[in-house]
Amino acid sequence: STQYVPPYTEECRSGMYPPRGPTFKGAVTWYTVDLDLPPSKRWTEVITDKKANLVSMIQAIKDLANSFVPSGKLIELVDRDLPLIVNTLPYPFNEEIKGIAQDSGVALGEVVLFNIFYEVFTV
Amino acid sequence: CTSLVAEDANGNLFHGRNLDFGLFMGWDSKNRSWIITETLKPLVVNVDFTRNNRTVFKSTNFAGYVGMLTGIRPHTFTLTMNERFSLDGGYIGILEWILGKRDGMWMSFLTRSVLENATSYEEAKNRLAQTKLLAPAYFILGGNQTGQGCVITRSRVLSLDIWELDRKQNRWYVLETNYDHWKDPFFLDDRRTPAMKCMNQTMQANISIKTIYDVLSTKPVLNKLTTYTTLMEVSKGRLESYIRDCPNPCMPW
Repeated sequence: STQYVPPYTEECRSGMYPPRGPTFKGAVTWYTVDLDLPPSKRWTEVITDKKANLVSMIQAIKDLANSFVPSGKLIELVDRDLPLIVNTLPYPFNEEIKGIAQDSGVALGEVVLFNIFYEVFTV
Repeated sequence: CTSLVAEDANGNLFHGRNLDFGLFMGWDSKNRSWIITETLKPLVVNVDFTRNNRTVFKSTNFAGYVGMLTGIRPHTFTLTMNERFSLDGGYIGILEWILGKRDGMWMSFLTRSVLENATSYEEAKNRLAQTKLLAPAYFILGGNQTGQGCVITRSRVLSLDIWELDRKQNRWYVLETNYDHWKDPFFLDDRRTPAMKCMNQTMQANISIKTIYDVLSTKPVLNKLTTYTTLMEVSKGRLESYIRDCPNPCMPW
């Protein structure tokens, strides 16, 4: 059947809802972000819960960058230069990004890179 | 990514999306999965953005990312964005930004600003179509009245096309992956055809949150890059998301 040769096109699935089984990896937790709070404080609850996951995702991107540039120069550039860009980003996003770096302990340049990744990735 | 807006026979609008990300960013051959995709899955969160203790909009986010890729302004509009590849890409926008030419907007800050401030489908559509961007993109927008659904194809500077629901042409859904809808998709990455086949097989009479989830669960619409599936129903202000896996055999993208 077509399912066993690329692109592994299946017959249209049915009865998949409510989500369960091997294609369902888990529900998604709800958080509240209070827009009345100062921007740098808005994401504290989320980041406090997800700090470890954020650190390991950033580390995976760093490992990838180091595999392209083993000297580590690419990471140095991110950590040294991207903080310069954060103050050119529109308010309140620049302040929210600073708050996330503060709450997570991740370098500011790396949080900036994560947040502009869409534009960077088109490279 | 695969995003779709569909209208049922009663004029209800539904919006669904698979967020696929992490292509070519490290393959784990032991687990047959993409490294970045797998590290993104635990970061998926649903967020209720409030002001004066009232919901302004809701979104599905990656924790640590302040822009928006998937969101609903309850009872008003729903919005997702898909990546668009173009030689006139984001790196040019970033270079211009660094050189001080800062009249464009970062894509995910625009979607965040639209969800936070636009108060109608038309206003959202105008802002998404007319704001200069740093990178090209597809914006998939659903409204709260019959016929309000479209795919806005954006270059950095222009709105190249707005493809709308059209009852007269029996276009009861619009579906976008990562290719301009008037061109054939890249033959090695055709998720559009199987998705449309399943939508047509479902038929308008049966479209619902459940059947949209079925379409987004069918390989290769579901693939190794799929991090989450979000389902939205604007009339109920409802957003629900699920973290996904794609059991082997499964396309890498």
